[in-house]
Amino acid sequence: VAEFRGVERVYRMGNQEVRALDHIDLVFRKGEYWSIIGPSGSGKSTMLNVLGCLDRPSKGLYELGGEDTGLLDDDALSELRSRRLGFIFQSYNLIPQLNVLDNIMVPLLYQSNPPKDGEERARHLAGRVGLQDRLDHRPRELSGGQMQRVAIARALVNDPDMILADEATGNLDSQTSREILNLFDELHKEGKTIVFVTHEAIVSERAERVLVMGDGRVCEIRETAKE
Amino acid sequence: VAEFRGVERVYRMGNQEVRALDHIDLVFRKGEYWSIIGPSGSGKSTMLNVLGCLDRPSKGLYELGGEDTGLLDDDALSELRSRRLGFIFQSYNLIPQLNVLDNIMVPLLYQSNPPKDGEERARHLAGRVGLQDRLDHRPRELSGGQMQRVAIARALVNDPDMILADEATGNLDSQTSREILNLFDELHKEGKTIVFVTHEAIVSERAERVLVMGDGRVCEIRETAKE
Ligand SMILES: Nc1ncnc2c1ncn2[C@@H]1O[C@H](COP(=O)(O)OP(=O)(O)OP(=O)(O)O)[C@@H](O)[C@H]1O
Ligand SMILES: Nc1ncnc2c1ncn2[C@@H]1O[C@H](COP(=O)(O)OP(=O)(O)OP(=O)(O)O)[C@@H](O)[C@H]1O
Ligand SMILES: [Mg+2]
Ligand SMILES: [Mg+2]
Repeated sequence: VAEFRGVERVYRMGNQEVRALDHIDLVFRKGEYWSIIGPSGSGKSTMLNVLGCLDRPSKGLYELGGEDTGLLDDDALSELRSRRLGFIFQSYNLIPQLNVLDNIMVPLLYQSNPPKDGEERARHLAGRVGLQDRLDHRPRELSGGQMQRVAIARALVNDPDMILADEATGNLDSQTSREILNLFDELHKEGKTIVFVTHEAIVSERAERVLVMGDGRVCEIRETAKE
Repeated sequence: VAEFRGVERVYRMGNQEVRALDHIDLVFRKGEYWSIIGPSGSGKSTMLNVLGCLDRPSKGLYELGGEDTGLLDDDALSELRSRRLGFIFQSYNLIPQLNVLDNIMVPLLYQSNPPKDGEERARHLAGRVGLQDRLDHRPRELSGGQMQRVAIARALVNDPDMILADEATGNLDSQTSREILNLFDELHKEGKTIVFVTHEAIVSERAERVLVMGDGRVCEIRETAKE
């Protein structure tokens, strides 16, 4: 369970203030399937970053699994993240010096007890996202959509409980997008909590709940027709 | 006029070969309005890079404005590019140390005779893409879609004859996308040649001609219903 209470995220630029998140009260429960949609600059990535403990609120409370994240130091937050969360970044954040397979396996390095079948999992996931013939390529030897798919596979290699995806299909053709969304559907059926940001209304309807953002606030929450 | 004759772009990876472009015969004429669509990894960015003189064919001939680009050295190619082309990259390529306004003005630095009203043009374009309140932000202080819009404004500041856009609306909500495509429509009416890559079929229909790629080849060329 992830709970936002009165959360604000404010950036000070000189004498100006940017309210990236403005009075957010929200609960995400275990096993739910959310999409987040809204105009460019409305706070979707900021919302996802706070949800994923990559950023802290300037005001208000963010509780994850009953713990007040404001009371955890950066190391504890980082530990919480690597165990429980898989994050797909809007700008991928791949390591330029590593090939596809090693990039996918990076989260395994953070674990104190990495699973023995880590490489096998990575190869399997690379296959699931269609990159089996690109395992030895570096990021700069990949197309935009291929880089996006490395980021997706990497987020899943630790078998996280919660998957946070920021525009995970933004650079994918409709066929490949559909395959990625089918993969999210499967993971959801396995009991995982999924929250993905998208700018495409069609894609947002694949979730069970849609959160519409505007100017750093929650404008609307609705349930989709999906059973 | 940009003409591809028997163009190939092959990457050698160890003993394997990746055919990013495979036997391309194609003509883009002045003032035309094209979209390029196709699966992830099918060669769209490679096609655009060769078209924009950012990459050279491994085989075959690419002629731009009657000149065989194979006979031009890198400096001459770079000169040709900065005068005539505006390029919007799939990964934006903004300069981290510069703010939005300066990033938009970068192409003016490459000109031997920069127009006096360069800064005014940059401010106007920032307004056209909705970034008038972000002029002083650095790229890392922007949302994904805001960074994309800086890349769009920058490609237009030199008033180029030909605009090449690689997924220019990939991170934009539908409203902002529509505004960018309206801007492309206007530029086309002014006589500019526009070629944009998109993974969204709806967006591809905004052009007059659609080029469908697959596995490095031209699968189909069709005209849209748009008059
Ligand atoms: N430097 C490189 N070395 C080896 N292979 C490369 C290199 N750059 C690109 N490729 C390969 O060339 C193919 C075409 O790449 P390209 O970037 O043109 O695809 P694309 O159609 O733009 O894909 P996307 O929709 O995912 O952006 C891909 O399969 C990619 O892996
Ligand atoms: N470090 C920062 N300093 C100042 N302002 C920032 C910073 N980071 C983000 N912002 C601003 O906060 C707002 C929300 O950003 P956010 O990245 O959450 O938007 P978004 O909804 O994800 O947009 P997009 O759809 O374009 O990705 C934007 O207006 C942005 O300019
Ligand atoms: Mg974002
Ligand atoms: Mg591409």
